[in-house]
Amino acid sequence: KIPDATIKRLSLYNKQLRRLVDENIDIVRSKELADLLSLTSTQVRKDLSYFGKFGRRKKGYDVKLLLSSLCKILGVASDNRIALFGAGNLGRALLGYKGFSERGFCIEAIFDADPEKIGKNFFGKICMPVSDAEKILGEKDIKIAIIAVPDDAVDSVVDIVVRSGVKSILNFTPRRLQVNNDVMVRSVDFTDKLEQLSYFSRHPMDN
Amino acid sequence: KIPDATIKRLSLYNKQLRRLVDENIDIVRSKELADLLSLTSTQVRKDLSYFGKFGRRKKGYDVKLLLSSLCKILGVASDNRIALFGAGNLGRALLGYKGFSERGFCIEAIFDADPEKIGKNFFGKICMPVSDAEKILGEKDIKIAIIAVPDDAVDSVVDIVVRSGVKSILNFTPRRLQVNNDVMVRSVDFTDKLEQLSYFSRHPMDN
Ligand SMILES: NC(=O)c1ccc[n+]([C@@H]2O[C@H](COP(=O)([O-])OP(=O)(O)OC[C@H]3O[C@@H](n4cnc5c(N)ncnc54)[C@H](O)[C@@H]3O)[C@@H](O)[C@H]2O)c1
Ligand SMILES: NC(=O)c1ccc[n+]([C@@H]2O[C@H](COP(=O)([O-])OP(=O)(O)OC[C@H]3O[C@@H](n4cnc5c(N)ncnc54)[C@H](O)[C@@H]3O)[C@@H](O)[C@H]2O)c1
Repeated sequence: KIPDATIKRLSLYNKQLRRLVDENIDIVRSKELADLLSLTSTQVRKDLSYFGKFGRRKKGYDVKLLLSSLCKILGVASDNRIALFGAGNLGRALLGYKGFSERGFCIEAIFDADPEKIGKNFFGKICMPVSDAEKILGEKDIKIAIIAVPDDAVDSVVDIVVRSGVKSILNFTPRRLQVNNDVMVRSVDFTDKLEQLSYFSRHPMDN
Repeated sequence: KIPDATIKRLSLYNKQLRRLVDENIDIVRSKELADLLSLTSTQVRKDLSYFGKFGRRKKGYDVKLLLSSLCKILGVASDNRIALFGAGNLGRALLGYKGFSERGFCIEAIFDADPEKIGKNFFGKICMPVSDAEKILGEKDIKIAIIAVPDDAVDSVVDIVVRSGVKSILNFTPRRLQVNNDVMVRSVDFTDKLEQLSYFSRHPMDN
């Protein structure tokens, strides 16, 4: 079993390798990659060893080759089809964000419960009633659901998502979702980052 | 120097202790707290040891006492005054989020460059022109700036924030901010979480 922390670091390697490609750097040693990310080179080599043999020890890693291998491992080499629940402020900010499509994530379907929003066009996609969701999620082969609805609507939306067979959920609401073990939930909470900033603003020496 | 990973875990302990208070639990052992967060009890004890002596070895920690100590350490015991740059979709979702004020973060000032938004009332706060920001940040003793503006406006906003003496920035834009060492930046990127979900949707056994 691969540690969760290793999977999280794969995203870091992915982002850093993309920057190196932008800077026309063809080869990177594990020590250089580690320094760029404030990690140890042992950690980098150990993480990558879970997934196979990359680069030759004395020569370093081929940046483009490693990037494309990591994209395949993360499953972002091909498009990931996403459904968004909630076309409110947060939902619309996610729809308008170009960073998603650049990394292989496409919001294919939008659902809301508000009659004012249903039928409207948001960034080229028509908002559908949440009552149609179960049928549509199957038809469009949706892999990931993003939940950006108010607290009181979360449980009913999670039921729809799980019943339709979607196994991955990105949750923006502050509620802890109760789901079976075979459903993977990642929650977003900006408040943790604010707490870290608050700590450092009072203890500048620890920065 | 306290490791960055320890500060990140303080937010996790904070959130978990809050839940225990809601569940009327008065005492928690390091092993119980560790299990709730998929950590080792050694890790929990080591993290807390940086900040002093909490709880007696055989008895466990007093939940309310530990929570209030952590709040003081994180600096969230008293209000943190925040300025928000960008009253667009994301900015308005942050303004409407009750989770911030519950944890001691108050958005005191909002700035935008769009004449349609300046002077408007968003959740009880009047949006001000970004040209007034440098004067206002000092007057209102702002500690943290949240940046939710488009890519092309980031550099000018960061200049204003740094010139006015604010040392902590929460960055939502995909750009890496170039700042001096004494300014702390935390960036938010939902795409990392999407990549982890994408990985697990292809390797369910690793969940
Ligand atoms: N994690 C964080 O730090 C953070 C920050 C901001 C917002 N949030 C959370 O994100 C969520 C959305 O925030 P927002 O500002 O966009 O709220 P919003 O009220 O602007 O949008 C919510 C949308 O959900 C829709 N909706 C309601 N019930 C629904 C249902 N059953 N099915 C589908 N859609 C439904 C509403 O019609 C509305 O369009 C909230 O839960 C909020 O707490 C979290
Ligand atoms: N990290 C992520 O995963 C993620 C997700 C969504 C959005 N974003 C980012 O967040 C940012 C905001 O997104 P959005 O959807 O709210 O965009 P938006 O266009 O709706 O809002 C941007 C706001 O910034 C204002 N603005 C422009 N120049 C300004 C300046 N110089 N000073 C102050 N305000 C200024 C605009 O008038 C507008 O109101 C973007 O950079 C976007 O890339 C990131």
